[in-house]
Amino acid sequence: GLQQTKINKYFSQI
Amino acid sequence: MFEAKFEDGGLFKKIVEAIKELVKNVNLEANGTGISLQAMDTSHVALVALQLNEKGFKKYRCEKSLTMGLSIENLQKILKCSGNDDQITLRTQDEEPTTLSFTFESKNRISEFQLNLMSLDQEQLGVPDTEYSSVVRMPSNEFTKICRELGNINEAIGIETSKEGIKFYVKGDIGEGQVSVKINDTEKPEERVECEVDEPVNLSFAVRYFNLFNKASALSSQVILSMSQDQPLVIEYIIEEMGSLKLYLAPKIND
Repeated sequence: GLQQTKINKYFSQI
Repeated sequence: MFEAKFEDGGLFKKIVEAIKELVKNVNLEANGTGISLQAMDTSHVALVALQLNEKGFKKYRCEKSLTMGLSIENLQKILKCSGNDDQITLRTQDEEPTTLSFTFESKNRISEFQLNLMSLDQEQLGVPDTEYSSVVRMPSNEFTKICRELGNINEAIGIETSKEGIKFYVKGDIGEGQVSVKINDTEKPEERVECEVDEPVNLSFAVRYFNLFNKASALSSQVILSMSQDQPLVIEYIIEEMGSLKLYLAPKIND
């Protein structure tokens, strides 16, 4: 199936 | 001292309307260049980013950078006391404001409200400037319609780009479907469909975020979809003369 990823996986916390 | 006057208060109301289902509490940042807002949705799948440039305001002053934590729900309650044709002014006096003042002006009345602010220690995310391999510009009501229609068939929507254009598709329990939007360079900008595809992409997303965000169609007749394989997609609504409202949405990937 398709797993939903999280947005903070792609953008680093500043 | 901060003061920002919207010539078209209805615009501000539409912006809040577009993000109210996605984000609950946000930090509104004001500085010399304008107002910005960045907040993740509660499930950390989407990021909303608003940028309004000071040049787009009827009046704008901000001597010192400010962060104003506010509840979108409470902001909406205040904005519901304004008319769509009102001019809306946001104002704070002190450097560490505890309230944000609103003035709603129409030809026959002027109203003043104060919204209590809160301190939110929210993580800010750094969104890198990305060269997207597929950028599609299309009518926003067309995109809204496709998302709503295909969203009835499956909660995940696929987006595939190619030199020919962009295809939206769903495969659900009841069956499947696909919608290919043709490129057209009609001179009417609000009907134009343009695709810049350096690399084709094939991505899947939870369509409910599109349906929540597409209230922003009221802001612009065009929507810009920027995509790269296995990267969050960006839906951008250009706010004429002022800036833009963006939704970054994380993709669904094959586990």
